[in-house]
Amino acid sequence: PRPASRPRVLLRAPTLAEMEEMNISEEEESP
Amino acid sequence: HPVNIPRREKDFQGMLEYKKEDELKLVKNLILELKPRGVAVNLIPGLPAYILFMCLRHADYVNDDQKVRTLLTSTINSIKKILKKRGDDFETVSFWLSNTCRFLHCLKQYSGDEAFMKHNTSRQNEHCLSNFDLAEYRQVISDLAIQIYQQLIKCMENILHPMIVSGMLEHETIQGVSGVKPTGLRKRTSSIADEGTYTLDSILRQLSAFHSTMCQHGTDPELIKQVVKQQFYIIGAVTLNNLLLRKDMCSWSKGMQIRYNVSQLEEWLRDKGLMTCGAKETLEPLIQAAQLLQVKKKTDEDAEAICSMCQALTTAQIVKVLNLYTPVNEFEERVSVAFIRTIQTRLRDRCESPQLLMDTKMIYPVTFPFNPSCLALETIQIPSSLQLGFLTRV
Repeated sequence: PRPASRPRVLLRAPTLAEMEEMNISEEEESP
Repeated sequence: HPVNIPRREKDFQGMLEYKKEDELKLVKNLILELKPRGVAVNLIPGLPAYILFMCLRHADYVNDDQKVRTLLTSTINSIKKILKKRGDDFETVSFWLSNTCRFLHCLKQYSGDEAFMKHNTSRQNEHCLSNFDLAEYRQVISDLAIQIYQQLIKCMENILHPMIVSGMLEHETIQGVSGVKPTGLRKRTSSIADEGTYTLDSILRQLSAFHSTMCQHGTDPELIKQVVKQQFYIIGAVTLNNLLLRKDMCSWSKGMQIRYNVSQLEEWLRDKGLMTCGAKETLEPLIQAAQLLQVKKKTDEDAEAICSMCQALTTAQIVKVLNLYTPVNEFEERVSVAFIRTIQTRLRDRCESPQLLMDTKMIYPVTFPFNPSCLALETIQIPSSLQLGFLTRV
């Protein structure tokens, strides 16, 4: 069980548009 | 000999362990190649969402932030990809809207945030995320859900649009009312629609098909209400716009037909338990236009009655209907210019748009009220048809 005193670490997230751009550039890079 | 000891459900923690290298296979089998009408038709509603969330729980449990991120990113990108590929298929879009919403609800329900834990069992509280706060990813998923919702609305409108003018205005179901054409000649009556003609029944059947599919997919009831409200808005707006541009639609008998059709739509709402979703209110401009076609239009008292009755119509719309109004026989006169001027004078102080036509592109803003699930994650079993044997129940 997780101790209540330990805070969770906030994971920063890109916006949906940024994810889309990253996805497009990954697809362009891959053969 | 190795002994296979089946674990009791109380021993499962409601997580699914997977290897990083299996992530692509996971999204491929669960999202990209899953057919709503195929194996998915037998799944419990929201199962893909629960499976993805249970995988996420495990990545969180082992404190692997990179694994959490890549799973979320792959999930979001895969859903977008399948919707780009099959975005004109209503079932696909509805399926992923309901699963995206369920995924969002899981992220909240098991976030550890007390505001979302009020309806949790103690076991569900034990299943909250251990290490990571995914509030920012919840926002991304929410934005994705909004995009999918808008896509669903467009998909439905493409199907409904061709039916509306025919079903709401042109096809006549009330026998004897429209026996006389505006030109004075008697029409051939027919209770059977010509082949290829849409009727009001076509519209009602289509609305029922949409509703049934959304229910089967486990779409949140509050979301279904918003979808139906939007559907009724488009039906009302397209019908009214057509009426405002056609002289042959502006007669007493057409007003009667429209009021009958609207009553059938209201009956449909009643039958589905949707009378409070706001859908009926979106038809108010059309209802008032139909009433305007039927009321007297001669005296100052008539003008006052019209002005107080037509609160949902703009001055431009009222004046247009009056100008287009066509008597059905030689005993009735057209609306006089003086009467129309009286109406305009009475309404001159209204602060409103000079727009004549309703905006058929308008989409009401959507919300996704939190809807926690009572499903116990540790009881979920994955059907073999999903081909996810590489996931391990933990």
